[in-house]
Amino acid sequence: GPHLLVVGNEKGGAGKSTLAVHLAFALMKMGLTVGVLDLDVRQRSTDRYLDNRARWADRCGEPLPMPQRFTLSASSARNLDTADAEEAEAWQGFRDSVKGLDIVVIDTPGGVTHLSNLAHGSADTVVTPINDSFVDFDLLGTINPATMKVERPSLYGEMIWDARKRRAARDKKPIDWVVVRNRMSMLDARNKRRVGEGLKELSQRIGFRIAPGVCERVIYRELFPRGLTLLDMGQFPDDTPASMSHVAARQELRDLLIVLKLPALAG
Amino acid sequence: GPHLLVVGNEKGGAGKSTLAVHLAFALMKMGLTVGVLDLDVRQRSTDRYLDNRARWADRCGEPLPMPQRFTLSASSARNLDTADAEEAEAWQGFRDSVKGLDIVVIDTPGGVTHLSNLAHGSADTVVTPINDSFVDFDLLGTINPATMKVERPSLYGEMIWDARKRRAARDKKPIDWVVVRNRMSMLDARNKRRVGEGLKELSQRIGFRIAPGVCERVIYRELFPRGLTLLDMGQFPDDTPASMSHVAARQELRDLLIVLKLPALAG
Ligand SMILES: Nc1ncnc2c1ncn2[C@@H]1O[C@H](COP(=O)(O)OP(=O)(O)OP(=O)(O)O)[C@@H](O)[C@H]1O
Ligand SMILES: Nc1ncnc2c1ncn2[C@@H]1O[C@H](COP(=O)(O)OP(=O)(O)OP(=O)(O)O)[C@@H](O)[C@H]1O
Ligand SMILES: [Mg+2]
Ligand SMILES: [Mg+2]
Repeated sequence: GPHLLVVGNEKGGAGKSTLAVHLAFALMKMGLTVGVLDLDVRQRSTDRYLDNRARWADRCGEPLPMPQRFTLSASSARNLDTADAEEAEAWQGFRDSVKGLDIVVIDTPGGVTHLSNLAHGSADTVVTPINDSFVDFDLLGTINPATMKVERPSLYGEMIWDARKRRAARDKKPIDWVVVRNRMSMLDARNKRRVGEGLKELSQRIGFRIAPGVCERVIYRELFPRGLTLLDMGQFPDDTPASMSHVAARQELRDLLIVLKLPALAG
Repeated sequence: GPHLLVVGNEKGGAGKSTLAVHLAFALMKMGLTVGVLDLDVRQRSTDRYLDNRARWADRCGEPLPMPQRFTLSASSARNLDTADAEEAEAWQGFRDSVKGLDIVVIDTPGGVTHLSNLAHGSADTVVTPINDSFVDFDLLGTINPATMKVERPSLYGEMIWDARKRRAARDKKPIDWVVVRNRMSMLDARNKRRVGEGLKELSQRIGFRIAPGVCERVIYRELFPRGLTLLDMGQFPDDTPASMSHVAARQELRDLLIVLKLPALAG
């Protein structure tokens, strides 16, 4: 079946939806056949991004490249065991239905949901964006405030660690877990260094790889109402600050994709 | 009873916990007796901020001003109707227990939870931070991509609107709803203007007030491991960029508090 790439972080606003959308279009630009599933069934930022794109394409009378879209509903059962069973069945139905695609990018919600857990359990790659912040870091690992060293993994860090252990125990191909710093500023030298050191230490303890970070750039969010991304923009012949930022953004996405080492890109 | 200030936005990472903590300490600095309740029962960023502070105070052997802390558990019942009933009872217990405080600041999780809904329903003031982004805006209202005008309120915008209608229908004091732009950058002129115009239009349609925004500043997040805030920092005699940012940050919080028009501050 296709490679399942889950974009996950139970911390809100880490950049999951932003990364899911931009990875999907970057992968399409590199020639892969891409599916997208938005498991944030309430807020649906990724679905809305793609809906906006379809509407904008209609409005302009110009087709725009679109990934193949999948959707799953959450159960509305008032008993959680019933709901979990319904969702497990829907999840299996989704897995049986994805054929002929190189990769499916799965956006997940902040917080913890059963559907998100099912997706994490089946992922080939989990990409976890985090803000350059110990508030976000706190979901991955706890920091000793005197030494700024990592004390232990915490909530989301443990969740992934357990999912990987269970997979390894079933002799399945291990989950590749990659953490990406997002919304990085050009300033904040001391905080950036400390978060970087904490990530490096935690990566060795709980086994994730660290990908090149993504900077805070208005181009990553400005085009949401039209469903466009910087990958739709023409090549800029000039060297205005805006186009320099777009060129840098393309490079960021390309560097990130290289580090993800996705099988379909290896050929 | 005390003024209930709920910091709410179902959009993740809008800055709820950051604002909840900084508002609490700013209000204490202005002489109010302040309580804090963290309703993000899983991630508990606000509880962890305050736990870090208590540990740091111990470590330094120096007491630090602390708000009065409250806590509520989510129900673990597998039947949602049972869970809702248990939480409604716990919520009432909390309301009966808060005495002798000017104000309680209530942090809520991203997403939708029953406890968060109960808090929104009882709020005197709801403060909603949002990122300067149409991705965040999308939870308040939908934008027409051609005109960039507001089409209609959406998920969270409707949720608050309904809560306010129900309160008004019971002849109760209306909820004061205030939206605060957060993590504002000094750049992004066009996007900033568009989001600003969208907010202004939506505020007239669904009835929130817009408070002065809060900028992206590393000082708002850098001190989390020690549970400190810029309000604990001494006055800086120098004019380095860092201390200029701290001075500006204090002013931002003060300007925001003035606009909140909290009764206890009116005296
Ligand atoms: N690299 C970036 N540069 C600029 N803005 C960004 C970047 N990444 C994310 N954002 C903005 O930050 C906010 C949070 O991002 P996003 O919605 O993608 O996070 P999320 O993890 O999907 O959040 P949620 O937990 O609510 O699903 C949005 O307003 C988004 O537009
Ligand atoms: N004004 C600011 N300046 C700098 N960093 C900020 C600011 N506001 C928030 N942040 C950072 O942005 C991230 C999101 O903020 P925060 O955790 O307070 O949001 P939240 O709405 O409580 O998120 P959640 O939905 O997960 O509860 C954190 O890493 C925080 O440190
Ligand atoms: Mg999202
Ligand atoms: Mg929070």
